[in-house]
Amino acid sequence: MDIEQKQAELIDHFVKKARNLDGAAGAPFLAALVTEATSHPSLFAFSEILSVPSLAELERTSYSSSLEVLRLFAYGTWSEYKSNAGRLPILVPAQVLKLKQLSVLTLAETNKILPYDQLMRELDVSNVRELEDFLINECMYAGIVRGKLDQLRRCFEVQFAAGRDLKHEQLDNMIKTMSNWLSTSDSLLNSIQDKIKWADMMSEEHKKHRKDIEEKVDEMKKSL
Amino acid sequence: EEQVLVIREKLAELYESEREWSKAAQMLSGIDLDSGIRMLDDTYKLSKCVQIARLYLEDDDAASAEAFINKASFLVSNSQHEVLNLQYKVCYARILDLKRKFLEAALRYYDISQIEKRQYGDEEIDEEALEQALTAAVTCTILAAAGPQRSRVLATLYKDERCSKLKIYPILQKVYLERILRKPEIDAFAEELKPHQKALLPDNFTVLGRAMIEHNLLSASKLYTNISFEELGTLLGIPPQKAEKIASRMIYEDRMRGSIDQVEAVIHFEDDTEELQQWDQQIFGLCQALNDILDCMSCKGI
Amino acid sequence: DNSLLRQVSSLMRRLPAIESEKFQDDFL
Repeated sequence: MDIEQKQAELIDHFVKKARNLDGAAGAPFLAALVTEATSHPSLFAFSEILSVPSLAELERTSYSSSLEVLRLFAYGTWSEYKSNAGRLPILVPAQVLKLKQLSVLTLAETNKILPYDQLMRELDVSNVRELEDFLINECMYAGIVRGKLDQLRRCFEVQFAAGRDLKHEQLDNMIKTMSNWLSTSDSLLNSIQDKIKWADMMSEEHKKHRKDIEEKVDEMKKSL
Repeated sequence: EEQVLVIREKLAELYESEREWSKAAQMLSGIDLDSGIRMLDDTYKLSKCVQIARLYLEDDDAASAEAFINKASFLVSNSQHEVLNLQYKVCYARILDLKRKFLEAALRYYDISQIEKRQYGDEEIDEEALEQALTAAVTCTILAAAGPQRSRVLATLYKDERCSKLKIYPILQKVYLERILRKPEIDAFAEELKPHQKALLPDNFTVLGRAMIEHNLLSASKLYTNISFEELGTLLGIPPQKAEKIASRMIYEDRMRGSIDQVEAVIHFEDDTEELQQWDQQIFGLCQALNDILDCMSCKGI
Repeated sequence: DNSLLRQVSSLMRRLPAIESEKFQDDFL
């Protein structure tokens, strides 16, 4: 929520700017806007900007690679950039940093425990110190991720990761996960309900049993 | 005695005018304030004690100043003289600062920074003086030994709106948020410090250096489940053995939770809360996040 | 609403809350 609040204004700003730049004359400025947005240190979401119609028009211009870059930052990772580096423009250092930060978020989507080896491969980092400095300064202190570094097990345990832009095909999985949560919560609540009923019942039986014994004791006393 | 007193006071004035602070203080300290022959009122005695302490403090002589402030402390509780009381408070804070009792000094400086009255007789307290006191409070807190007590004072200062306008605010923010401080930030902070705050200690660390190492160690304990001595040394910029020693002292003094495995050469950090409690807190955080989403949805009419 | 979707996506990653060995022992 914090990340979303912080970047909401930025998203608005870039979306408004993009809306005012259309047509062929606007293409170079849109390309510059894409570079600015993807370099901004506090912006990690790009689907709103991507959905501005003027951006889609870049496809048919000589600036179509900027649109590719924006898509990459919305959904892709640093590894994907490296595989397609020939088709894409060279990224400035701020963009490289941003894409690596986004790659960490993507990795955190599938696993809570991220091995150092995997992270070093994905982020092109050659040693543990460099990796940990990156995770501490650029991810944890940037507020996009929270977690603990484990040097013995050589892994990063993620406690929280900011959400990235979602592709349409990811929605089904999300719905499925939340349905599972719902059904698990329902069965847990039912289970608790049953346990409460059982506890009440046992308590009643215990009281009744105690009463029976006390009555028998009284009877015995009277007869004696 | 009356004549001796007058001579001593005059000589002290002369020494003061020549900036010979300690000599002026010594001259005044020869006045017999507990004389059985003459009755001196408590306000006069308090004013002399405070004046002597202030003179010693001009030469950073905390030990001598402390002797007179201690005498003054018996008199100040009954004193109605606002200027003297304030001067006493400032002296006391400075003495604690010089003696490196940083946390106590911080609390006293903070107290001074919060005075509401601006006019004390002929003396006017300007905003700059209060700002200086607040800055001194922040500085001393940052230099104090890292641990729970310091964290409480940091929280108080960080939440004080006035601190956000201080030049020292960025480092206060980082220290409060328990972030690792890097060399450029530490060097910038060092420029604002007084000599005694950068003095060399018997263990060959400076006052500032040790405070920064301990802070960074505590920051590391929030980021790591465990860390090797070697990596910790690299992180702190000191040899691994020293890193181990400082960590062990902090654990022993209960300022940091953890354990040391000398065989594996690893420090294991422990949280203040148990695993199950942490789990509980994570679930709580999740429920809060869920509520935030639901609120967001209803705001947007979904 | 992309912002909401991102928040939901982040929310979903929060479970399981903890996966450490120590937690598993305590939980058991």
